[in-house]
Amino acid sequence: WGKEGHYVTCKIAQGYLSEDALFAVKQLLPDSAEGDLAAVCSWADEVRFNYHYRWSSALHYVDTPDFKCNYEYCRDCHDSSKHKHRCVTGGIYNYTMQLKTAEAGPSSELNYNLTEALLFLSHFVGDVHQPLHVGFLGDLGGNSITVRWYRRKTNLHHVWDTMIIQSALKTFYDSNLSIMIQAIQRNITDNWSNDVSIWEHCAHNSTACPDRYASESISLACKFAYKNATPGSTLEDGYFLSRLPIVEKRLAQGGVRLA
Amino acid sequence: AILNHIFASKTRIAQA
Repeated sequence: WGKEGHYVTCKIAQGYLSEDALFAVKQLLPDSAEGDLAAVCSWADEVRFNYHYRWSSALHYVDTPDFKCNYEYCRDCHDSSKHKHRCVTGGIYNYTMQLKTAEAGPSSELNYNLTEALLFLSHFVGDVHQPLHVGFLGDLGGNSITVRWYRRKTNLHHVWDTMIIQSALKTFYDSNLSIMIQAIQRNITDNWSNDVSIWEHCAHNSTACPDRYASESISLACKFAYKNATPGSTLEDGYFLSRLPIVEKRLAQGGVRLA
Repeated sequence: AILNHIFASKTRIAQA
């Protein structure tokens, strides 16, 4: 997501944190966050092109083989030649493990940077819910699909990261992110309340299940993001109004699952 | 759910 998407995801998550989790998060946040997790949920994007963090760039997405509308961890994430789990689901597993290890007790031999672990985890849980962050390798998750968003020339990935949300803010939420967040929170309690417990739980009571999040995203990418968005097409109300509910639900799911 | 799960474990150990 862009700045707005990460802010919304983390703001929603903050509303669902337990007392223990809120206390731990506030202890881990950098001073610059002033106690607000949402204020630093884009940090991973800011450092992505910084020399010292260049290794983190591949952790924001999954490269799905072209036209495969499913996700397979070993096929899409595990780089067996380098024994690396170089994708967003691997990143979520890794930083969940780092925070759990630290919580389980001060293990001297491991000196993880838990503040970075929290910020990367919060960012990646958001990203894996953006369908085109699990998009096709061939079109770079929609980055190389040039389209028009109303009159503006852009690419399909940017439409999903940013343009749909910005158009929604202008059209429905008085350009006020808090109003959009409140609307999504109302949706969670009024319309999706039965789904929340399903969203929250993972098989075998595991802490996170990013493979499920990624499978949902590639399916949505094929059904909604890529559909009716061929290179050179102009996307307007027809596309915007039918895709906005998908975006808002993915932001809600990302927030509830992060919490 | 992820952060609540991670940071709840400490309380559980304390209670155990």
